[in-house]
Amino acid sequence: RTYRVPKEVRVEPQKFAEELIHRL
Amino acid sequence: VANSVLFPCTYAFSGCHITLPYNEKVDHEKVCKFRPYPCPCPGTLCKWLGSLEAVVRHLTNEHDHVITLKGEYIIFLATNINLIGGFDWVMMQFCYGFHFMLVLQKQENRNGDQQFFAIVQLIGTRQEAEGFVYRLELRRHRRRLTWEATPLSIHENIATAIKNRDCLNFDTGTVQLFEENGDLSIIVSINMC
Repeated sequence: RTYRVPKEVRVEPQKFAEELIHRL
Repeated sequence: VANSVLFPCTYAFSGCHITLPYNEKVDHEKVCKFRPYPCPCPGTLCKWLGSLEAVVRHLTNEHDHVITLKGEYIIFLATNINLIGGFDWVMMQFCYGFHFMLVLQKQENRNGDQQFFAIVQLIGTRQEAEGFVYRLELRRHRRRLTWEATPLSIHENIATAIKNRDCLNFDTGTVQLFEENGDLSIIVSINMC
């Protein structure tokens, strides 16, 4: 059986808009 | 009288040639592919509006932190997952001739409780989105957490789906089980159905 090795990408965090932070 | 007359779609100016009775016009315009689309990039408060074809170009040109990776099976490695506050990790995946936006969003409430939401949105119409299924998977030390669903279309709002928990949803405790040196790997696979 052949296993596919997926490509990996590092994704950096982007700061959330301030007014959206407390919407939970 | 209005129902016996055919009206042009409001988005005729951008290429829609459909004419239809007044009572069907509103429903059509909600899903019309010629409708101008807002920028789908979460958290940026970008005010851009444009055609479906221009969305990917806009994301590539104006939001250069959004990386695109080709392939239907990839690993989205969200770095610095333990940062305090609200953050988005956003990238695009290109496969089957379509671009999919992958979003991991971390929200923190006033008590400091953190929730994570991961979702996939097709840069395409609802009809096109229904031809795909996406799977998001966390794996580590013989544990596995999987979410599978139809991608959102560009007509649908990521914020609404997150509010309804219609996405992969987990908390800090789950992150601690799956993270490695502060990075969280999300295995993303997209298939046609």
